[in-house]
Amino acid sequence: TIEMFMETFQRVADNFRVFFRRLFNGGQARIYLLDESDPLESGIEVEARPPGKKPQGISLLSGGEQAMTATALLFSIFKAKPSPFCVLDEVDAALDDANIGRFLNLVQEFTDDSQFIIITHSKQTMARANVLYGVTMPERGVSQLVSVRFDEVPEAESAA
Amino acid sequence: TIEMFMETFQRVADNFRVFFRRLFNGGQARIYLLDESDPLESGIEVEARPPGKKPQGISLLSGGEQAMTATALLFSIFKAKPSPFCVLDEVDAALDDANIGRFLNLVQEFTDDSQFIIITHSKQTMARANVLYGVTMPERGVSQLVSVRFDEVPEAESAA
Amino acid sequence: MHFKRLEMFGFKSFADRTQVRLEQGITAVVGPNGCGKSNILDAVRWSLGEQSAREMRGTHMLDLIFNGSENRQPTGMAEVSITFDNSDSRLPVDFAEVQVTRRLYRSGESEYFINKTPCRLKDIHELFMDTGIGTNAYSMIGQGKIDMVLSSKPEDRRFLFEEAA
Amino acid sequence: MHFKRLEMFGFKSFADRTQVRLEQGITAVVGPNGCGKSNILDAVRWSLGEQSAREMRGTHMLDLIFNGSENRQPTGMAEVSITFDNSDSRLPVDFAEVQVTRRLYRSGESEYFINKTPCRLKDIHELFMDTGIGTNAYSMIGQGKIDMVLSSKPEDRRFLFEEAA
Ligand SMILES: Nc1ncnc2c1ncn2[C@@H]1O[C@H](COP(=O)(O)OP(=O)(O)OP(=O)(O)O)[C@@H](O)[C@H]1O
Ligand SMILES: Nc1ncnc2c1ncn2[C@@H]1O[C@H](COP(=O)(O)OP(=O)(O)OP(=O)(O)O)[C@@H](O)[C@H]1O
Ligand SMILES: [Mg+2]
Ligand SMILES: [Mg+2]
Repeated sequence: TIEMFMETFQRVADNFRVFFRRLFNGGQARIYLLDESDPLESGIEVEARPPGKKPQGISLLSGGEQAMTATALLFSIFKAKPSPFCVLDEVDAALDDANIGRFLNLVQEFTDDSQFIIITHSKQTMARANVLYGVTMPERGVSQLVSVRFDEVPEAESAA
Repeated sequence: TIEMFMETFQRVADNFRVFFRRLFNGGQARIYLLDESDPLESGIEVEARPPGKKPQGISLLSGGEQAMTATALLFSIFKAKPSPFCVLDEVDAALDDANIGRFLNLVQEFTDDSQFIIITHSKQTMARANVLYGVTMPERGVSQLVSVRFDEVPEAESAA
Repeated sequence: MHFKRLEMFGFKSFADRTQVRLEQGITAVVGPNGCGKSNILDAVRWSLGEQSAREMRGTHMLDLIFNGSENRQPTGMAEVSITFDNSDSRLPVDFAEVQVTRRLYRSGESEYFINKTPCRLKDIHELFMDTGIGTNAYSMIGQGKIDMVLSSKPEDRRFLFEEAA
Repeated sequence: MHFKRLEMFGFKSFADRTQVRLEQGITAVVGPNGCGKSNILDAVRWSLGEQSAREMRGTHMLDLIFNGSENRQPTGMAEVSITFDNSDSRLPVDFAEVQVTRRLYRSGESEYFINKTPCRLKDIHELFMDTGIGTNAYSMIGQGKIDMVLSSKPEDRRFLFEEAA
């Protein structure tokens, strides 16, 4: 229904303004309906301005800035309609260390109510995990799962 | 002309078999024309089988395996038709440390004849560079380039 | 309700029976390229009723069955079980613990179970409807997919919202 | 022949005149997110005659001119110069050193120079033709673009080969 959609959309839009500023330490961003008269069919526009920069199209944002903006949007939807768990596969791949830190701070806001499974190559993310699993292939072609401690991560030994 | 294309294609195909095995420490891969009777219009198929694994569609390869396979193909074309320089923007983003090492070994094959500009977040790649430039924004919104030594990489200080 | 564990057997590269136990908070999954991390995400999707092989990087559903390695024969089937603590009754069944199991045989035949009782795929979809669990586009982000959120056209971005609204 | 240096002035986030000197071997470019690394790649493309704003992540060519920051006014133009050592005469001009300069003004007007002599964009394209320099799809790989090599359809992959053949 139109009311349900608009109500959810408004909540997501409000979350997005807040989460963007948190992930970027400032700046501003918003989402809006391209055609407000037709909410159930309208496209959704995203505008984002990192702190200190002038507004520009999101295509001109850097790879890491786009990943952070997309993350802000995903968490905005997640907050409006939480799932009991969330699986993220290498969403930190484009992020530098400072951004990974802010990303994890935002994740931490949700961990009381939702479980997170995060596939990552980042040591910072591993350090903040409650549980760490390593996936390896001691026998080629056959996966094996092991519980690992942070200091015994099998990161470096791939066959390719 | 058909001969020119087929001659180049054959060279690229030969390079690809070799470079794939080098990047993967084994396994096998090939490229071929979907329609040999129409070389100038035919699509190009890629098959790749990492060592110890059974052949499967390339869509089932992992993110890192796909990046390594794509890299083998790009260098195969590059070897057939070398450019004086090559710019790579974060092509190592999906690779684990062992794969980055093998990727850099392959790059090293070309450095006598071509210059490489590699944008990266990987410490391993930085360590193998002849020259290291840091790009930062001490004044927000305005880029600044600095020569850096390996031990003073400005990686960690982003505003986001 | 929370996600207690995931069990895979003959699913993609997990030829041997493997159990992933989930706790509260953040579970990080690490390891070298090509070892099976993303396959775990595919297993979660499949167990929740995903019907598109492409969403799990395959061309046909049979691609999900372990197809052998240099030293192993292919298995005859793939099986994944996902187990939830349901003490808050978020799932509309009368069990404190709910286990959903899905199997696919080489013949193409499928089997589905809720707490070991055979059921249809439809029952699994209905079990998760309106619970926030399921293959929500915004709660399961596959590898390389984060860019799509922004690079997709404005009309395409709606799909994220439509699942939430 | 080799690439000696790149100079940017008012190009994207490089508001101040910036020179990147290239040596033999590997030059690594590092730094935090959003600081301008990929913009350097865009500058190289643009200086070699790239005509598609989308290849440089823009919507219009005017997007390439520094458009200001919290403390700076936009600049009136963007300028990039790329300088080559041409002692092997790989470039078909009679100079040991070749500098190609491209400018774009806010008015939309463009200027092109080879060794400070005004020329047309066409002259720049012809200068680099058959030299292996230029916006080859296989020698300039943009951020996130490595996946496209394999994910593109078989018909689309041809574009990599057609430039080489
Ligand atoms: N049905 C199958 N049988 C056997 N192996 C399979 C099957 N399906 C996929 N695989 C293998 O699983 C591997 C991919 O695993 P996955 O994508 O989980 O890797 P990953 O750990 O996420 O790696 P990366 O860090 O590179 O993303 C591939 O090598 C693929 O060949
Ligand atoms: N015309 C312009 N004027 C001012 N700033 C611009 C202009 N065009 C792009 N930018 C800015 O340049 C920044 C992007 O730079 P770039 O893509 O080079 O970052 P990067 O260093 O590659 O980062 P990442 O590691 O995240 O990929 C954006 O913040 C963008 O707003
Ligand atoms: Mg993966
Ligand atoms: Mg970049």
